[in-house]
Amino acid sequence: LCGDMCHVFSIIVLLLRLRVARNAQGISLRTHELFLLVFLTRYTDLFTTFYSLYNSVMKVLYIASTSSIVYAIRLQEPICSTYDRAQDTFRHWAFAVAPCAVLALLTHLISGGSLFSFVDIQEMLWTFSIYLESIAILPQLIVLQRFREVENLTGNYIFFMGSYRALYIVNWIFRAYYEPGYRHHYVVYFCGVLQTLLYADFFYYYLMSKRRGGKFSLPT
Amino acid sequence: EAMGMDKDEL
Repeated sequence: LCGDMCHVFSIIVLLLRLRVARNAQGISLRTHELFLLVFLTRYTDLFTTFYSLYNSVMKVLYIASTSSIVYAIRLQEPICSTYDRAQDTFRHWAFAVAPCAVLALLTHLISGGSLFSFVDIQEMLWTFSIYLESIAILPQLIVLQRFREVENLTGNYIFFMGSYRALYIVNWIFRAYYEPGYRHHYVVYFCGVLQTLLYADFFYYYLMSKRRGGKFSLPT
Repeated sequence: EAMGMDKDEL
């Protein structure tokens, strides 16, 4: 629950950041397009499996809020005209989506899956989304490096985004110990750790700047 | 194997 709330909180902080400042400076559209793709490919089970009201509501919330972020940065004046396309240069299709798709296909085939049923495709999309989520923050980290000086709200949103997966690691350890029959998803574990590690450097400078109480900037 | 109840996390 804490992990999920960190995730929700990061989304709220980002929406605030966009709507209050009415600009998208220092924000990577590509990261949010990747997240939208992650949620759309992971939550196809909204139509096939019901887990709980909480689970379904959160899924819809993630898809809706991420769509609204992408919409605001792409199309909504005056936010969209402040979006700096020239700084957001990570080639996300070639270096994120394509490799994750290949990896998901390989994982699926190696673990004995086929490609001929809806459930197989659904399973493969799910695996793809796990891989893609782990690196979806990369375009944002690149933009951050370019701007160097990070606005408070932008820093906060990335901090909560990172904390969310870090807390999931705690959740996996807890469930593995205390929940009989909890099924291990090693791809999820691996990607969750990778995802958290990608934030490590950022966490360090973020916490240092909070301690100093000064402006938050990244080193050269 | 079908998507079971094991994908209950977000």
